[in-house]
Amino acid sequence: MNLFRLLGDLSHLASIFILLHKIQTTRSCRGISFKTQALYVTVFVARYLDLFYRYVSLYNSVMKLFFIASSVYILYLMKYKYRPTNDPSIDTFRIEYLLGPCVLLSLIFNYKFSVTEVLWSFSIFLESVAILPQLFMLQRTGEAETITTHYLAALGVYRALYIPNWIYRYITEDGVVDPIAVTAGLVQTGLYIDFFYVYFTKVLQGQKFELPA
Amino acid sequence: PEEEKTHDEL
Repeated sequence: MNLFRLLGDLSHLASIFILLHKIQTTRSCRGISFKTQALYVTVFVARYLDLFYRYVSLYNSVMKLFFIASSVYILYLMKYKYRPTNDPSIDTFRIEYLLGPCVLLSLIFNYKFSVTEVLWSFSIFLESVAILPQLFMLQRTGEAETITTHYLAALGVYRALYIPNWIYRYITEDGVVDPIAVTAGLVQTGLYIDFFYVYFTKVLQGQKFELPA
Repeated sequence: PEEEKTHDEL
C-alpha cells in the first residue's frame, strides 16, 4: 500500500458516496447511466470472486465487499426505488460492443488460462470502458447536474492516482509491473481527459457543466 | 501446477 493507491481508493469510495448522495437528496437518478452502473456490478463481481478463496488484508476484503454491495444497491435504487426518474431512452450506448471485445481480450490476455484469472482480466478490461455509456449519455444530453460531475471527477481522480501508484511500485518493489492492469488503466484514465477539461474550465469555475452545441 | 497470481490491488 502506498499513498497514491490509498488516496485513489478513497477517491473511489468518495465517488460512490457522492453518487448515493445525489440520488438520495434529489430523489432522482436522472443523468446517471444504468448501463454503466450495471457494468460496474459485473466488474466487481467478476474481479472479487477471490474473496472466497484468498485473503489479502482486512482493508482489501472490506473494500471489495463495500464495492459489490454499494454497486448492487445503486442498481436497486435505479431499477426500483427511483425507477420513474430513470430514462432508458437516453441511455442508448450498445454495451454488447464493450462486452464482446472484453471477453475476447480476456481470453487472449490473462495471467493463467483459468476461470478466475480470465474473469479477473475480463473485469480489468471491462472496467476500463464501463464509463463509456455514462460519458455517451453526457455527450448526448450536453449537460449534467453539478453533483453528477463531481461523481465523475472523483472516479477519474481514482483512476489517475493509480498511475503514480504503479510507477511507485515499479521503483520500490523491484520492477514489479502488472501489464494488463497498467494498459487497461491508461486507457481508462484517457477516457476522462475530455471530461476533465470541461470540469476544470467550467464546473470548478462555478459554471454549469454544458458542452458546446 | 503454477500458482495463481495474487491481485492485491482493488
